[in-house]
Amino acid sequence: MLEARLQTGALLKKVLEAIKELITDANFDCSDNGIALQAMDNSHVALVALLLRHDGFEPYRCDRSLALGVNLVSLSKVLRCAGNDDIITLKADDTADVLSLTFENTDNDRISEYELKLMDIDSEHLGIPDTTYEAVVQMSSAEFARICKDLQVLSDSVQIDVTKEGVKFGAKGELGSGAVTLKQNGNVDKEEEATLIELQQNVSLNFSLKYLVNFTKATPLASRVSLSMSSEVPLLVEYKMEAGYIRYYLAPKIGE
Amino acid sequence: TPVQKSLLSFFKPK
Repeated sequence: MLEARLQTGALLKKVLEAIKELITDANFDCSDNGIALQAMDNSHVALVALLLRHDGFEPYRCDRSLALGVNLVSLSKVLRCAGNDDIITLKADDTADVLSLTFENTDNDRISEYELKLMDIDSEHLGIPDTTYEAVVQMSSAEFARICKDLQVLSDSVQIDVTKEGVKFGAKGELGSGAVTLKQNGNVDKEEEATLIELQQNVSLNFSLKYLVNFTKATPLASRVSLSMSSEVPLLVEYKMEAGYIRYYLAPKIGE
Repeated sequence: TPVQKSLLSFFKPK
């Protein structure tokens, strides 16, 4: 059985907000390592890989690996019934036909209990090859969200060019073109806002902005984001949390 | 114009 108590329930609410528009149903794979999820969007263009490590919960107990098949829209609806400061406890027994959720307020005088019906989801996991990326950009997650949203005004695609000087996001469309360049600035006073680039080789890649904007729903989870790129391989967008991560992979657009 | 690739051409089912 699974028992996982999350002191900051708001974290789980934010995680659901970050994935529910990209994927509809997914298995939460519970093991002694923690709770993981891997799922592709319906059009097989993007993939979400989530890990909530066991040490982020207190207590965390999972005697036997369990796959909890969840409709993410339903789960996010139930999680909206939890207060932002509530402690959330997830429980499931080995038959895994329901997920029990308990929300306790901080004064411990209001306890709400919900049960969500689970489903059988036949999902196959994809093997993600170990990749040494040619370019890794670390930047403010809020800045990344702003750039994606701004450029979406112009086009449904963005070209990302990374050199050792900086990273340029450019878009061209019917109404015109636009570009935002962030210079590498590791010396700025505000570490949170610095743009840092590790580069083996310059890269220039095209991606769908619709998906990138969707990924930025994870912005409330982390102040920093990393973009890992190599020519003609999927982009990795990673938001690191205190005890885990949310990673998005996006297949590139490639010229014929 | 660039064409959207499928993720399945990069990542294979385990």
